[in-house]
Amino acid sequence: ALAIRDVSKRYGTGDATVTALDGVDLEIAPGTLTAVMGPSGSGKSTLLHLAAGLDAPTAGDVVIGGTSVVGLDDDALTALRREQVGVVFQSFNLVPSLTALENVELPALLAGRAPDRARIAELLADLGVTGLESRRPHELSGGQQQRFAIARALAQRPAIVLADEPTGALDSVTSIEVQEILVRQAAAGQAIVVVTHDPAVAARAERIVLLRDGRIDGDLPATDA
Amino acid sequence: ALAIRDVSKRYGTGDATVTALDGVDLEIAPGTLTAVMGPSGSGKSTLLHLAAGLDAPTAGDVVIGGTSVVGLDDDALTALRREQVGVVFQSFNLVPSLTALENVELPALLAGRAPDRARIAELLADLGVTGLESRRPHELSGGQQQRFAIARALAQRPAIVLADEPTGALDSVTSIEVQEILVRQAAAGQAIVVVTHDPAVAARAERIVLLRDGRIDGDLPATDA
Ligand SMILES: Nc1ncnc2c1ncn2[C@@H]1O[C@H](COP(=O)(O)OP(=O)(O)OP(=O)(O)O)[C@@H](O)[C@H]1O
Ligand SMILES: Nc1ncnc2c1ncn2[C@@H]1O[C@H](COP(=O)(O)OP(=O)(O)OP(=O)(O)O)[C@@H](O)[C@H]1O
Ligand SMILES: [Mg+2]
Ligand SMILES: [Mg+2]
Repeated sequence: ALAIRDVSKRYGTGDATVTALDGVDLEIAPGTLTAVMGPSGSGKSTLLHLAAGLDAPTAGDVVIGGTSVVGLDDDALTALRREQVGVVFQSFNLVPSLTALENVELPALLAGRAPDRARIAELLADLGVTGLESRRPHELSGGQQQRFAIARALAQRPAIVLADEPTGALDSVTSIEVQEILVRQAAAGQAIVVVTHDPAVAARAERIVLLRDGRIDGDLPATDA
Repeated sequence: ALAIRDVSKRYGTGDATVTALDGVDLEIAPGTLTAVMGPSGSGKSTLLHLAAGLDAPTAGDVVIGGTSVVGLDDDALTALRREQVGVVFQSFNLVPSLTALENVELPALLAGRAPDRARIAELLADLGVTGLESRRPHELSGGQQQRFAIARALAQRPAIVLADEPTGALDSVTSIEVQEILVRQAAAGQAIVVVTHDPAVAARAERIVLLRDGRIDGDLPATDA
């Protein structure tokens, strides 16, 4: 599903160069749930952005669904991303002028497809936000926005789901709902990568990748405990 | 320091009225650390916004440092807030066009005072973000932005600090640093209110207020455990 091959990412130039990622290798198979953990600033969000084809690596390659992103033009990269990848951003990134439901339907519309309304209604019910569909993002609480952002990433059943701290704004009961949904999606064959600081979320994954200063510091099978 | 008197907050009108808070009473004394917990959508952020004088209650009164906000004109309310209150927003709300350090200095500049540079340098060191001062918010990770937002709320040593999930984007080590800082500020006499989903943060507070569907559902002394 997803391969990160010797990827580095640097920002700035000269004295002010910041190395966010430094030679990261990672293979993510379909039907798996992988947690990525690490200190604040260690490169987790940068890794997700590159894996989603949202930013170009400074060195190395990202292979999404068998297609290398290096050398693709913008239109081809956007089409690949729309077909293959769903992203839950750390800062939600809902479109302020659209309703919550329109935000969830947007990926389908952008891919030129009809939204799967039954699936979306089921997801919103599982996430506990039924009834808030016609609100705009600023009329929702932080946790409610996060749950619509999760629904948006999952609605199209993309082959790869990249979620950046998807339970950060949620209470523990709601967080467990989200964990159940992610585990279910992985069992259905999707490749799910979850950046998290929450040990309860990491415990649901079958693998925990540790990032520190832009490098992989550990890659452990999560215990069955 | 802060009194919330029978406060309700309703959004919308007619059929579409949403009651975010429904008759909340709360007294916060100087030199205390109070945690506010509750499910997503229960009214925590709304409570903080009203307590900070950032929004008007639909009913009831908010008394900040002995001054009632009801009936104050905008200029007087802004002056009161600048003198008495520091806020850490759930979505950080850093000013994108300013550097991280300028964001921290902004409350002092808006209050017509010189920023306390030694205090700010000490806070940034405690928070582990020394060296990132000249970055703009979009050049920082989520957790780094959150730590600058915390420094901004604390820099002026305001009588009241209202923090909305200040450790939501932080790893557990960094979160403990923030907890230490908040405990220290309360011991120094400030009134600190922290909205949190993290039991480790709540455990540092001397009191835990539980919110459910816009009402206070419990008000417990945190155990000394
Ligand atoms: N502008 C608005 N219009 C309508 N409803 C609103 C508006 N702002 C907030 N709400 C509603 O008010 C309720 C309380 O929201 P609030 O943001 O205070 O919740 P919260 O406890 O902070 O939740 P979270 O833990 O998800 O951040 C929610 O149900 C939310 O949908
Ligand atoms: N545009 C940029 N310019 C310079 N440095 C940047 C830029 N974007 C990110 N960085 C730096 O790259 C490093 C990695 O950032 P990243 O957002 O991936 O961290 P993270 O692991 O997601 O952290 P957090 O847990 O705080 O969200 C950080 O040190 C950050 O300051
Ligand atoms: Mg991040
Ligand atoms: Mg909130």
